[in-house]
Amino acid sequence: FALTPGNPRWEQTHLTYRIENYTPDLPRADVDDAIEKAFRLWSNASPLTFTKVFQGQADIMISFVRGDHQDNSPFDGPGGNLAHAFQPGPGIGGDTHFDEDERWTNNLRNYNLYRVAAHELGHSLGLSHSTDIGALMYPTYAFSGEVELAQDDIDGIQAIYGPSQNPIQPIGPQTPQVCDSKLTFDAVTTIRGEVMFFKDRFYMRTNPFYPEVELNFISVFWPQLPSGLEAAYEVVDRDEIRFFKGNKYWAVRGQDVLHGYPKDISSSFGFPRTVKHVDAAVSEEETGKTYFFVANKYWRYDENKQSMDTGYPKMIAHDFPGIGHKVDAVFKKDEFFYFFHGTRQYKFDLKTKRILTLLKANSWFNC
Amino acid sequence: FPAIPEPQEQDVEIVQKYLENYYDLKNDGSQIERKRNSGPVVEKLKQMQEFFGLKVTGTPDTETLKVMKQPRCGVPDVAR
Repeated sequence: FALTPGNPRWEQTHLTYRIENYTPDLPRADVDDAIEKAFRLWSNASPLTFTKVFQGQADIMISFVRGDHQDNSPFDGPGGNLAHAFQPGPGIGGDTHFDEDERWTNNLRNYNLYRVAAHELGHSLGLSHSTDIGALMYPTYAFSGEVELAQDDIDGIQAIYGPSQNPIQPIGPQTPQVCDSKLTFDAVTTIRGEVMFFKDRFYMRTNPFYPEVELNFISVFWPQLPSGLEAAYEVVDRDEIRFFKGNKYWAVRGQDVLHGYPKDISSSFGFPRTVKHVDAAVSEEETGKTYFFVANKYWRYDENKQSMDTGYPKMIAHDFPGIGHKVDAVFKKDEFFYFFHGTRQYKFDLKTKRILTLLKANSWFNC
Repeated sequence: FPAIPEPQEQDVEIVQKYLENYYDLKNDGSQIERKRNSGPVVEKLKQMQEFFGLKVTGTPDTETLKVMKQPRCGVPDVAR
């Protein structure tokens, strides 16, 4: 996180705000609601309180304006610059302006007012932009359906105003650090010749042409997918990736989530109803066989016949010696399965049925 | 390796505007052409690439331009 240079802050913790005008894009009640929720995020994490007033000068004046609106920071039409806010202080200090040339929404479509307001109010309270892509105070717009303070945002606001008076201090999600030796994964899959790693709300991928590991929100590609995925695998000859969470799964092709999903895993693959979720999955293009790992067992599914092979489930330890009794994620590359469990990764030779190498989970990130 | 395409004129404009808006690049009105590889532009570009965790090259590569074209907050990333 970053505090605004000069560390401007509000001396009083009970602040007022006023919505000077309303965008025609949304019902007034939705605008009121979005702004109120945005303030509540920050008051929950700090000693600050916010009271809405309906006339006169409030500490934080909120308005929808377009183009040059006489504050020496003109807006730029649709897209680009969405909104801005001024650091704490008298007069224009703390005020927040939304670009009326944008379309303001209360859903996944660009641009969600609640999401942008939560960011701008951070500036009104004294925060600058964070370099943490998972933080609300990151400069670029991303919306994955939820609006919450990341731990980085909470640390920032508490660095200015101290802890919340709530008996239970709020905690927020942390953004994975690709070179953290304790990094673990929820799911891993190949995807059109690349490998994609999933953790919480984020994906990570490496690119042979670019040394930096790309980390971003899963919603950048698939806004409909939930965070905290549990398994993923690619069906190459259908150009499909299947994502699993709980007893449901989604199928995507490129950036499109296919129609009719999510579907139930039992009725789709033939799992017994006792199977409530899948830990990991991987498919062999050559044989059309897909391996589903659930607790200490695994199933084998035939993609061509579209049915579970008989004689399953079997014990993981029996057919994948050394892999143990639990798998977090798995993907196939060349003749090997790469199994992930905690911070460990096992390169498993399918021919000899032996572990060839023990690696760190994030060994693909050139740390 | 894919050849990094020479930035289009429009991209040069995007880079210039972005760095003026968010990285306090001074705009003294001189021709953009002369500025493309000028010291200040390269230095501000590196600052932006550093901020966004991009490869710090000082040149407007594809990844950098992609970030510059994303919708964002109007508040600068560095103090004016």
